[in-house]
Amino acid sequence: YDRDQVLNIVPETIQQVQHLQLLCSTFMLDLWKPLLPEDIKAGEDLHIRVPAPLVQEMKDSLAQHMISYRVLIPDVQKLVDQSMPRERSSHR
Amino acid sequence: SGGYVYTEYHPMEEIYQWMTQIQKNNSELVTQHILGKTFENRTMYYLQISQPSNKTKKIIWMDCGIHAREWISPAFCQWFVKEILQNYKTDPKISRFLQNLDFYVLPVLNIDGYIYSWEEDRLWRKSRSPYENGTCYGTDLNRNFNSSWGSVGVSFNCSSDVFCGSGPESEPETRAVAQFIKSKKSDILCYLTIHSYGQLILTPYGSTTKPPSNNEELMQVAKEAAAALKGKYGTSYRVGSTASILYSNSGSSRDWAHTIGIPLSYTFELRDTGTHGFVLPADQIQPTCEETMLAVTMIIDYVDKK
Repeated sequence: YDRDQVLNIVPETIQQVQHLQLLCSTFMLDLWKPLLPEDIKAGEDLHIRVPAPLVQEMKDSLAQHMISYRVLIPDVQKLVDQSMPRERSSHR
Repeated sequence: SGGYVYTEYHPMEEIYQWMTQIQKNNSELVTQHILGKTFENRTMYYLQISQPSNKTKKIIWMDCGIHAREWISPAFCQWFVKEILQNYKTDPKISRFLQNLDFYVLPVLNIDGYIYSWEEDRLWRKSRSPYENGTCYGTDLNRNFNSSWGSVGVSFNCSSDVFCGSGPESEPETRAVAQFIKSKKSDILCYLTIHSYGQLILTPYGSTTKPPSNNEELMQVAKEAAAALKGKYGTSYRVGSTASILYSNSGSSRDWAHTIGIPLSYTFELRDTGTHGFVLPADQIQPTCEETMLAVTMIIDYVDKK
């Protein structure tokens, strides 16, 4: 999960919802909230984990479609390490 | 508590040892029982916290760790047991609970998945049973219960995180929980299942927006718990049916428990609203468990008085 990011997106229109659903299935992204692309709704939070190699492409695509986003977790692996007991994460 | 560190996450091996130790150190109150076996043939144990008495007592059931990656959930079940055992002699409320109620706690429901999340993939969610000749693994055990199984908010694709299995109760973990709860259903007043994130207290149902017959009671109790949380910790929990405030899903243990006649059935989505999501850092265990303990205690208090 090195440099994977979790983005928070709130789509505002049906078109944005549809584009996000397309991105989810094209990139096989890991939806955290909601869990299924069909549950993405306008005006509701979307949390999505984007693998590091796709982050820039994803952000470009969001910008292209005027979809604003916020980075919730800038590096998932760093958080994963923090959730491990100290001796285990130093062992890693 | 025998030196166990409750403010760190623990691998399954240590949780097994913790259960044994808890039983040994608190033999007057705690017994450890076998619930069943996982797909990978690991033993599922639950702890029964029960004060000896001639009185018939009702049961509060709590399970944790149905979703592997939600590590805070097993941490809370352990915290809950610790709190009860540490305080039952001195805290009048807990002492009163134990005069009327028994607690049955399953610290990790999805043991195979939990181990997989420690050893292979921190964000693994499902169980570990293979499908389609081993090309994909795992069922979402919280979509596998026999409650409108397969109807909404699930996937029949075994690669999906919400794959509901090949049929209702197709998974040994689900069957173990369901058979046990069915056998005790007339004594279980409250079913609690603990999940990881969202700050929600969810009521039945997820598979329909039609409210259950005791919806008013379900909502009132949960709202009181949420208000207590807000008052003491400032944490804003939302309360409502899963279908109305989260998303629709079928086959959940909470819905199933209510449909078989357990009147109070809740899912807790704990502390975080997305800052850390499924990867809550260990330094958040204590504050999360403290506030959750208050909310759970409020619900138990209602059950006890009722």
